[in-house]
Amino acid sequence: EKLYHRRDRSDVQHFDSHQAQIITDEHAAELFLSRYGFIKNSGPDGDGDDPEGASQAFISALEEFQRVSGLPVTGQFDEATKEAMNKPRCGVPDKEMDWNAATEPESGPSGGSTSAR
Amino acid sequence: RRKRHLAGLMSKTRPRRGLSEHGYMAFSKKLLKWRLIGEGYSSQLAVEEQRYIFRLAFRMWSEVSPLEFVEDTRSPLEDVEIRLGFGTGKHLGCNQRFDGTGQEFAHAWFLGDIHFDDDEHFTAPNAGSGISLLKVAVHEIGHVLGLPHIYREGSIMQPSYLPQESGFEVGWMDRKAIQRLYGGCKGRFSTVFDWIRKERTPYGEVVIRFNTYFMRDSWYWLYENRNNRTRYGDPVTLQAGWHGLPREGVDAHVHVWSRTKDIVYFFKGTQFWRYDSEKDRVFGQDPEGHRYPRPISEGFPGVIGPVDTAFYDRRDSHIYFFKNSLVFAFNAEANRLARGFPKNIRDLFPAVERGDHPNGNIDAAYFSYTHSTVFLLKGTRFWRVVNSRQRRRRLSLPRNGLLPHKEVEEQWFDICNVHPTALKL
Repeated sequence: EKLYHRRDRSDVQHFDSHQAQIITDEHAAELFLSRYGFIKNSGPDGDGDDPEGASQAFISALEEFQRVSGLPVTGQFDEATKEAMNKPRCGVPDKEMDWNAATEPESGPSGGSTSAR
Repeated sequence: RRKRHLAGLMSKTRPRRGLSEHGYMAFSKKLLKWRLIGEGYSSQLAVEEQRYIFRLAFRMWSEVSPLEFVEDTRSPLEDVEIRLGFGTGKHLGCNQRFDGTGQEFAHAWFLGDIHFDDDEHFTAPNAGSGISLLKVAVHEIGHVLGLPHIYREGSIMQPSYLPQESGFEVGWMDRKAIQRLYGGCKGRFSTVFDWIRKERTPYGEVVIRFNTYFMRDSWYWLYENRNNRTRYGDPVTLQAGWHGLPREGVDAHVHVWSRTKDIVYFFKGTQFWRYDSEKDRVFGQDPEGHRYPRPISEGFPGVIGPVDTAFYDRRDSHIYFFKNSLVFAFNAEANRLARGFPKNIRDLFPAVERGDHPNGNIDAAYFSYTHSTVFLLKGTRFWRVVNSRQRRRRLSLPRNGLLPHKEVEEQWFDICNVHPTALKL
C-alpha cells in the first residue's frame, strides 16, 4: 500500500522513477564537463591520439568548473567537486558552446546535415 | 573544406545564440504568449497549481522588465512564443533526454521551449521540501528571455539549484541583467506622493512613518526608497489598497500638514475626496460634516477641476494646483486663492537651463521626504525643483528653479507594468 503521510505527498518516494546516474568517477565527470560546455570540441573518448592533451583539457575544465562553482580550485576530481556535480541543476550549458562543433561531430558520416537549418 | 568554410560564414553572419556573458535579447516583442502544453502536464501537481505557478513566474519577470506575458490556451501553437511542458526520459520530441531523479531538473531552448523533468520532485512555493517549481520556472524563463547562467550568489540564474529560501524574489543582479537586454520600465504616472501615517510603537510612542506611492491609472506601486525598488508583488489595483477612491485612478494627492491641519485629499475630475489615514479609507462624512466626494470649486474656491496634479508646500502652507500651463496657489489656512494667481508655470518654476522645461500639462508634482525636494514629473522625465540648501550653495539659482531634466527610470527603478491577467496574483 502506498502510504501518504504528508498532504503534499512530498514524503512518498517515487520507487518506479529512474535515477540520474551518480557521477562517481572521472569518466562520468568528463561527460558532465563536456555536456555543460567546459570541455570544448572533443568528446570524452576524443580521438585518442593525444592523451596528454585530453587530460590537460580535463584538468583545466575541472578547474574552471571549480572556479565558477565557488569551490577550491584544485584541478582534482575531489569530494567537493563530486558533490557539486551531483546537485540538481539546469540542463542548459554553462559555457558558450560552439554550436557548429556541438552539432557537427568531427568524424561521422560526411555531409553533417545536422548543422544545416 | 567548402563545408567548413560555409560553417564559418554562418557563425559570423547570424547572431551567436550561444551564452555570451550578458545573454541576448531573445524577443523584440513586449507582449509574449505562453502555454503549458496539454500533453506535458506534471503528474505531481494539480494542473491549476502548475498553471498558477507559471503565471506567477512570468509575472515576476514582468515586475522587473518592460515585458508582459499572457497565457494563451487557444492560438495555434506556432503563435505562442513560450511553450512549457513536463516529461521524463525521452520527452516532447526533445533531443536531450532527461536523466531521472537528480541532476538535470529542467532545460530551455532559445526558441522558447521549456521542459521540466517530471522525475524530479517539484513542489509548490514555500513547500519547504522538494524542488520549488516556481524557482526553476523563473530560472528557465530567464534562459528563454536570453539570460545565460550567472555565477553570482543570490542570482536565480545560477546553474545549480539552491534549496528554497522563504520569500524567493528576482534579485537586484538579475533585474539589471534582464534590463540590460530589454531596457528599463517607462511610463506616465497619474500621481506620486508620500503617504504619512502616525503609528504607535509597542511602547505607546507615536512615530510618524511614510511610504512613497506611484499611481498609474487604476494601479499603484509602493516604492521602497531604501531598497531602490518597488515592493515585491506590486503593482496592485487601487481598489485593493485605497478604499473608496475612484476605480480608474486619481489626478492628484495633497497632504495638508501644518500646526493646525493634518488632512489628506485626493482629486479626480471636478471632485475631491478626503482620506482617513487611520481607517485607510475615504471619509463618507468627515468630522466637519462634509460628505464626499465634493466639488473642487466648493472646497477650493477659485480652483477649477480637473487639475493635472497638485502638492502642498509646507514652507508657505499653500497648495499648488497645476492645470495646463497655469499654477493656482491656494492658501490652505485662509482657504482662498493666493493673490496674483494663477501664474504661468514657466514664471513660477523657471528653467535653470534655458529651454529645459516641461511647459505645463505635467503628470505629477511630488514633494519627497526622502530627497527633501519637489519633483515635477511629465512623461518619462522629471525636473527637480531647487531647494533652499542648493540655493544657499549657488545663489544664482532662482527660487523654485527647475534643474535639468532626468529620466524617471534612472531615479526610481523597476516600476513596471504587468499584464492585466496577471494583476490579481
